[in-house]
This record gives sequence, C-alpha cells and structure tokens, in this order.
Amino acid sequence: SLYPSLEDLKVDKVMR
Amino acid sequence: KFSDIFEKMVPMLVQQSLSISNSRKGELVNRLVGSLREATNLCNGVLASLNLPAALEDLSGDSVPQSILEKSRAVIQQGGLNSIEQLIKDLPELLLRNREILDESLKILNDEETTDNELRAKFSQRWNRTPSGDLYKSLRAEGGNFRNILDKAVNADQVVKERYNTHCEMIALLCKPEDQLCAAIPSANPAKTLQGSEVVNVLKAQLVQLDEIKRDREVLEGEIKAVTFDMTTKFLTALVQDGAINEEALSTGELDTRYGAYTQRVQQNLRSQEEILAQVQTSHQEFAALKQSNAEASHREEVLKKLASAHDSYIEISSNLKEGTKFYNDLTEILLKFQNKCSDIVFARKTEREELLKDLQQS
Repeated sequence: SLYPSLEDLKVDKVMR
Repeated sequence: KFSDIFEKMVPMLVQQSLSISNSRKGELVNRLVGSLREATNLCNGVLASLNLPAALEDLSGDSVPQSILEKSRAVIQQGGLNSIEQLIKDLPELLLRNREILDESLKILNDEETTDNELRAKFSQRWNRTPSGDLYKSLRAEGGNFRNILDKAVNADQVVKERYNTHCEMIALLCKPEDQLCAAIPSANPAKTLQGSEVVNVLKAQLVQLDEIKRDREVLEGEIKAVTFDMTTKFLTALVQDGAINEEALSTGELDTRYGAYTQRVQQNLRSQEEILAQVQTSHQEFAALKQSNAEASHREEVLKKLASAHDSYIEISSNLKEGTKFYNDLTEILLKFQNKCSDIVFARKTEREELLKDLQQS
C-alpha cells in the first residue's frame, strides 16, 4: 500500500 | 440483567500475545491479498501493452472496440475524472488539519516547559519539581513518530498526483461519450481477413482463461478476508498449563491450519496466470505478424493501448486516493487522542505549578 500503516498506532499502549 | 463488564478481561501476557498474533495474521492476509492484486495489475499491464482484447475486436478499424467501450463506461460510472480530481483537491487540507493538531499538541508542551524553566531559574533549587523536559520525553518521541508518518504521507500524495498528471489526459478522453471517443481514435483500414484465422480464436480462448483466473482471484480474496478466529482460549490454556505462552508457535500453527489451503490456491492462481500470459505473448507475436502493420494501424493501436491503460490507472489512482483519505481521517482520530494526552499533562503541570508558587511565596 502507498500510505504508512497506522495499525500499531491504533493499539492503545496499555503499559502507559 | 447483570452483565459482567470484566468478562473479556484477560491476563496481560494473553493480551500482548493476542495483539502480536493479530498483527501476524494481518501481515499474512496482506501478503496473500497483495500478491493477488499485484498479479492482476501485471496481467492488465501486459494485456494493455499488447492492445488486447481491443485488437481482436477491432474489425472495422474505425469504431470503438467493445472492451474499450466497457472500460469507458466503467470509469464514467465510478465518477470519472471529477471524482478523483475532488479527492486530490482534498488531500492538502486533510494533511494540513493533521499537521495543525500535531503542532498544537507539541506547542503546549513547549510553552509549559518554557514557563517551568523560567521559574526554575528564578527560584533555583527551591523549584524542586521534576523538570518538564524530562516528563515530556515520551510524548515528544511519539510526536516525532507522527511527524515521520506525515512526511511519508506527503510522499505518497506526491506519487498519486504524479500518477494522475501522467494519465489524466487519457482518462478524460476515456470519459467522453462514444461518438467523441470514436472520433478521437485514429482510424485504420480494417484488419484484413483476420476474423477466421486460428490465432484469433486461440488468443480469445486464452483471454477467457485469464478472466476466469481473475474472477477466481476475487472469490479467493473474499474468502481469505472472511477468515476469523480467536486465540484467547488457546493462549489462556497455554498460560495455565505451562505458565508461559509460546505465541509464535501457537499463532503460526493456527495460521497454517486456517490459511494453508488458501496459500496454495493463491500460488496455483499465480502460476496459472504466468503460464497463460506466456502463451498469450507467443500467440500475440503470431497475430501481430499476420496483421498488416502500417502507420495508421500502429497509430490507432497506440491510442487504444493508452486508453486501456488509462482505465487501469484510473482504478489504481482512485484506490490510492481512497486509501489516502482513509489514512488521513484515521490519523486525525489518533492525533486528537495524542492532543488530549498532551493537554491533560500540561493541565496537571500548571495546577501543580500554581500550588508550588503559592507555597514559595508564602514561605
């Protein structure tokens, strides 16, 4: 795909 | 009517294994679907470069071949040039909105840090709270990551615009009504008595096979995307029995069971396209040798080829634009969450600052 993937940004960082 | 809101809660290790397993599955699905899509683009490209199927339909030499007409109707039906022009016009605004949210978020961090440093300079060691700079490190790192992502998106926008500029003229022609389209295609005296020749029938049969391969592909893509499964129980059981989760082994095993057959069908599909395309290219050489090659015929063929690939480019450009629009809208939501995190921490720091100031002024 042309655009960067946002998949791992959608996962809320539980550890934060 | 009690519903246990903690029903879905799982141990941390299971939660992490699930998210890794999901992205593993996502990667596999993207690879499979991506290889199918790539094969379709390759097939369309080869056929367009051979002016197929148009060359087989182009008997009179001055009417619009059926496949070109169908491609023209398909593009018009999907909104034609205007729909992609509108999406292209919207991209810069979507980009700007995302940049503003990001810049605004980082600005409030900087402003609060400046004030914190000023007060630290004024009260020196009595200003005994953690420096804002240390607290904001991870948020700024996250902001930096967003900036990289936006820079990559800008490059993607550029690729789409260039693709559009290269093909918009031909797409515009394809969008014209049949009579104007016909007038725009140079005519050539009709292809002699090609109609009955064996190679035309062989080529037609090969093209039918390619269509079947593409149709199978769509079904295959749908089935691959429809596969769903939940690893929670497997991970929980592993955790209970062995006290640990070998996520990789469990996930890969499950993916093999669920997608093994599909992977084979994908490879088979790609192989058969490769075989048929090779046959098409050989038959086309025979066909081209039969056809008379004069200036008008080759000029007409050039335009027909461009029209065919303009259709393929239109499909690609509009899918790029849909992807880009979705990307920016999804990113906006993520950036708004990021903005909230920044404003929350800055609000807390300001409240803390006022209290500390009061104490210092009193003492």
